[in-house]
Amino acid sequence: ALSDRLQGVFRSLRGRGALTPEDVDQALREIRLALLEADVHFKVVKQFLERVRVRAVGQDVLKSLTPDQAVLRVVRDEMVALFGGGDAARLQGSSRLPAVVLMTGLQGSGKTTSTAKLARWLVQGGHHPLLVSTDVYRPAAREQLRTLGQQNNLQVHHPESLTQPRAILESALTEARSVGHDFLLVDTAGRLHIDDELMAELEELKRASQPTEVLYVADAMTGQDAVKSAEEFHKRVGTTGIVLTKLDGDARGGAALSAASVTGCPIKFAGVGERVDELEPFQADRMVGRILG
Amino acid sequence: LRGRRPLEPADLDAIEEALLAADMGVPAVAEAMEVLRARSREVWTEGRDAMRGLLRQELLRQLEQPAPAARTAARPWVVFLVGVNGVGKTTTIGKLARAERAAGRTALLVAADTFRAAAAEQLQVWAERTGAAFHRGAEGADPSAVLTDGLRAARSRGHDTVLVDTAGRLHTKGNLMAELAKMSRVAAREVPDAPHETLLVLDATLGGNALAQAREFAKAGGVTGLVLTKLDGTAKGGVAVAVVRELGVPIRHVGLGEAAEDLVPFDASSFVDALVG
Ligand SMILES: Nc1nc2c(ncn2[C@@H]2O[C@H](COP(=O)(O)OP(=O)(O)OP(=O)(O)O)[C@@H](O)[C@H]2O)c(=O)[nH]1
Ligand SMILES: Nc1nc2c(ncn2[C@@H]2O[C@H](COP(=O)(O)OP(=O)(O)OP(=O)(O)O)[C@@H](O)[C@H]2O)c(=O)[nH]1
Ligand SMILES: [Mg+2]
Ligand SMILES: [Mg+2]
Repeated sequence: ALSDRLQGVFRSLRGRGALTPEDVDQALREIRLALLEADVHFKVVKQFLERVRVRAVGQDVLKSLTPDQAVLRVVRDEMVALFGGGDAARLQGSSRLPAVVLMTGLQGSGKTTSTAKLARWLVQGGHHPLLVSTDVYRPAAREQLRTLGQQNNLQVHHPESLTQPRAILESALTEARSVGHDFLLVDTAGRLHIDDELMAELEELKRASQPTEVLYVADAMTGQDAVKSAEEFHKRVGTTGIVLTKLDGDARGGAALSAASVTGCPIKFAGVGERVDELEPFQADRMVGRILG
Repeated sequence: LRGRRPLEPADLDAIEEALLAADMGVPAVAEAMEVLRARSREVWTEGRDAMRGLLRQELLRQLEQPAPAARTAARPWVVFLVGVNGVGKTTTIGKLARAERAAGRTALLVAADTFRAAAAEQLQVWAERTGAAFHRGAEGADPSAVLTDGLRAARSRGHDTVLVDTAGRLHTKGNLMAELAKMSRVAAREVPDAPHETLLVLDATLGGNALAQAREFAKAGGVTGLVLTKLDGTAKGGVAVAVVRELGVPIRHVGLGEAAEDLVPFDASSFVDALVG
């Protein structure tokens, strides 16, 4: 664990009196290794370490009786700050109903499952969400959302005869307005951030629905690529929050730090299982402990 | 020796960052850099290009070791696709079904993912698209029971190949890994030496966790080969190098998209070129 490694670094320096900035550099090297091993992107690591270094060469660390703990505290504080403080488990509503939540992300990241999870979470909070899938590409994608809806008593709009994402979305908006749903959750097809045609489609869906939330659904097991994809989605469709999935595994989850850092978006929710009730508000301090190991 | 110069720290840093960015992982990158430093003393190098050449050689050496076992005349030839959630197992089966048809063989697709919503429906579409036969059970049925019925159907109908779709499962879930081990035993009871292939599907976007996945799946049901999917994205899949070394099995196929034709045999040199840059 990083705490042990930092202890090791500072143990060898004990009895020399106050720390020097060079001693702090040695600690930073340990932190760098820990973050890289946790799959944080190497550029994000560089930027993050710089923020830590600036604070770590301050008097309260250099003069501390337990410098390893002082440095660790700085690392933890900076990381929690990067995660947006961790109280973001809210979906922005709208006075103009329905408030639209657009689910976006790479193939297989957990969008469809998370759409159903968020709907259930909204229902628990006393809301009346409508769900719709605009994924006309993946075999049985719309069936998947429909089945999740049936299994969990969620309202899913399923205009069988429509085959265009834009038309499906418009149909769902009409349905939501006429029935009075206060939220419309829109599942979209997985797509590569470098697929210009599909990214343009996503931009079009955003323009047509004016969402209050554009959520980027990211797989916690993602490696260095997390930066590229999160950044591109954020640039093209203006993501407002991140849902981190598959946290019930043992991936260290450095992708979380990469995605949050490069987009400036808060991680709002954590997927912690395949069942629709396995969604939690994202807990920043827990994530920090997991990444640091 | 005109134009040749020893390696500079900036060159080494640039190469190290490229390898890290490709998800090769801290230990493998450190090891590759060590090899580079050691070998760069024995040859005059011409800066980064020559360094990349050395690296390419080293990585190719690591990847080309295990040669894939040849397919026998066993009938039906049974292939399991396994891996964690969302990596591309079902889609890869669709692509393999198309390849079987192109090779003049008949295939039966078995929907042994009885858990996830619309999993069987998804596989059925692939069967229709590729002209393969299809077998499923009821939603929530025991996957081993669906597998048994599917294998019996394949034997009685004389299918050449059986492609078995399994549910995505995190390697940390003991009960799900035990279920996979049971499916392997059940297959062996129905068809001698089945499953003849167990392909572990790895998503190119995976980070270091792929290694833990590989270890657990190898322990649970045995893994005979790897499929690396989504290499049409920007992720390089560098973690596959560590997996190949650890498991001693080859990367068999590479997924380059979402359509039935988007599967190619693994080509080590183009893979390594993309890693090293
Ligand atoms: N263990 C675990 N599995 C999850 C979680 N979220 C989603 N999954 C699983 O991940 C797989 C992919 O989920 P989907 O919801 O189909 O992903 P998607 O992003 O909609 O996929 P595409 O539409 O193909 O891009 C499924 O097997 C889900 O059950 C999670 O938090 N934990
Ligand atoms: N771009 C790209 N997408 C792929 C590739 N292979 C699969 N996909 C996509 O990844 C998503 C998940 O694929 P699935 O085949 O459902 O994955 P799975 O492993 O069966 O998922 P679960 O059964 O839920 O665990 C789908 O949107 C596929 O179209 C690939 O090689 N490239
Ligand atoms: Mg989906
Ligand atoms: Mg599947």
